[in-house]
Amino acid sequence: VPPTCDWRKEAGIISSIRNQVSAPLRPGPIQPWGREGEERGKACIPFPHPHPSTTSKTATVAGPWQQRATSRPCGPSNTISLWKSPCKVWLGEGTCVTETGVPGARAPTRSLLAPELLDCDRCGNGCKGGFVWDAFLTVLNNSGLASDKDYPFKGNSKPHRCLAKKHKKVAWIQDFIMLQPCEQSIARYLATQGPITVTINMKLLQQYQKGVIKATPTTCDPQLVDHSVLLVGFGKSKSAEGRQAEAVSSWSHPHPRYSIPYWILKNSWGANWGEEGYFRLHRGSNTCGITKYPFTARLDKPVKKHQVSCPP
Amino acid sequence: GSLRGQDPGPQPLELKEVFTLFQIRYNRSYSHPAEHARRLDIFARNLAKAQQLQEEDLGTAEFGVTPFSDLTEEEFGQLYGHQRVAGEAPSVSQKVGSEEWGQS
Repeated sequence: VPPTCDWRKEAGIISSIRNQVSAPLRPGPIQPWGREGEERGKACIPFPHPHPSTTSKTATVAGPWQQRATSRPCGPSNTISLWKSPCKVWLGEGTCVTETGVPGARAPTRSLLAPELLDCDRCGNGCKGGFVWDAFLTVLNNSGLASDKDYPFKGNSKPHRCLAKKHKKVAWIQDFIMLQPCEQSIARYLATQGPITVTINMKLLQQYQKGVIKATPTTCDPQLVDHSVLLVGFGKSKSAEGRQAEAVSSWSHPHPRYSIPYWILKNSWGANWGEEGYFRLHRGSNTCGITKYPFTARLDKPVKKHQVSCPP
Repeated sequence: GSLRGQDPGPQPLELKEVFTLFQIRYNRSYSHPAEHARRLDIFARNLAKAQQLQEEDLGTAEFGVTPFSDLTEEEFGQLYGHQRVAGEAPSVSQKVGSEEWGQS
């Protein structure tokens, strides 16, 4: 596991910060929860509006796609066959692979799909807050996802209005995985595979401004998770004591005792919340239940490993 | 700004000024004076809560005024969170994939 990892630094992997409750604005006085009459909060699966784009769940789908498109040379056989579509397939992060198999020019960012998740969610409760696994099951059951161009967001969901079968799929997954509830293996997967959707207790986030949150089970119950966000990196920062110690001594490098390992998480509450839309949680203490439901998508079919046999 | 290291909470007059700055920064207005008074009260409670979180935090986090400082914890949970998930991991038993499996 590398000491630090930040997928925000890889161009085209993480989309811009969205706001899950900024519904279409209708004229009228502004209420604390938005404009009068706007259906704020109804779109409870965190996804941005009006451009339903990368959410914690959809980003997890978009991210690995994007990496594959850029992370290794495209051969016409493997890439195009999988996508079975002419060039100009927007992967939600704006990269296109041309017919010749050479990664194409960057295109304007388009979006994937969250309206479909709301309408086709198997529990029909997309608007009361969806579960991560339901979103992935919906993707699998629909054999893929349509783009928002084909499946526009209407601001309210009707579970029985699932139009998925009517639209061409632009992205699909082979499977989704729930990772081990272990921060070391989550870090390894994040660093080598890509972003992961996690579900945390968001209790401390209402008053959060910046810095690394290090909570106790008493101040942030790791069992009561209620908000899905996207895990995009990890690192270490100096603790307050570290900064003081550094001021009075001549340590040239941070002393392990004074550095705080943290996770970098992407939220969907707009860019003027937290650290430009992101926040950091302490890494190594299951702060706010970050290890409870780590989910990610898998694009490739499982590669058959050669069989091994356990000695008798 | 953040509350880390500040003296305990603003004075009443200061509170109103801080609340007015909050309204300007986050584009808030309230239709009735009673609603304004109620939101000011919620705002004050949230500032006190932020102070407490600051003291309890073991990391480098800073708590203070945010876009949600005029919402009660319940409103905030309803607007931004979803149903609380407790207990064990889901047993995903449903047969996955539709008849078209393998086509797309």
